[in-house]
Amino acid sequence: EIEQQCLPNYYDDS
Amino acid sequence: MFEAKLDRGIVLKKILDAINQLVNEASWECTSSGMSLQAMDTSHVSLVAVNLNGDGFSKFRCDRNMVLGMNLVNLSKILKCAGNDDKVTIKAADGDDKIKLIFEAPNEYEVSQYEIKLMNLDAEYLGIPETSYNVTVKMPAAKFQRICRDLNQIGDAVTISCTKSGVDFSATGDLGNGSVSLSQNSSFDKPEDNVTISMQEPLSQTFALKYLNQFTKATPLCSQVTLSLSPDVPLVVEYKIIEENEEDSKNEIGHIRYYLAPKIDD
Repeated sequence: EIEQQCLPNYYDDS
Repeated sequence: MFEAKLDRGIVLKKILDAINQLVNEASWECTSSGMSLQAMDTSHVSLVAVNLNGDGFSKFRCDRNMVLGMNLVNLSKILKCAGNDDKVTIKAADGDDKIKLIFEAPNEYEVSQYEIKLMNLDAEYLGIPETSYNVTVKMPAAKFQRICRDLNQIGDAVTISCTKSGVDFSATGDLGNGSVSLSQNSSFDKPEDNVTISMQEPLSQTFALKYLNQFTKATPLCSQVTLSLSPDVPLVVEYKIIEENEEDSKNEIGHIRYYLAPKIDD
């Protein structure tokens, strides 16, 4: 299983 | 009161098939301009965003903004009860805890009605800014599906590399390695087979095929897919939502966009 970045690291969560 | 009618139920079926394995529960935001949905998978690595334009429906009424939280697997089960050519109407009354789905058969004397319970879901909304991407690849959706499926036989990840000569998809695994190279081409007779590459600078990024293979469930919606890439931002995979009506004319009524963060170390 490859390690992936998470999306909230890139986009603001509101 | 919310009411939206699509002339061909198959479009809604295809949309649900494209998202319900990635996300099980999500909220549709309904406004006077249309319906939209945004949801991340449970690991927060990928995100799906669906947009349906109000004017893409044969009837669309939204008196006030509504949020319809629902189990998408259950919605998909109910939609399987609709014929591909049925007209499908979604109705929700203000403050109600359920939505009504009405399927009208083309024979005009058979009408089915189903109700689904609504859910209060925690909002997990990501603000995605308008981004100018370094590389945009527009290619046949079926070709992208095939490449992702084939390379998953080799490894868990695909490296997408774009150069002036074209775009390479490659994978490496215990059994060896494989790659598929596409160069730009255009056909007047078969525009659905075109490969269009727009590139500012060469780029190479690696993504998990597990997610890309989920995204390709949207392939039946549209003949072409668009991949947008830039260094240090998630990949965007976009499918237009096309409704084909009885006269074989095609209307673009919205889109599905999938976002996938790159593999760590990229």
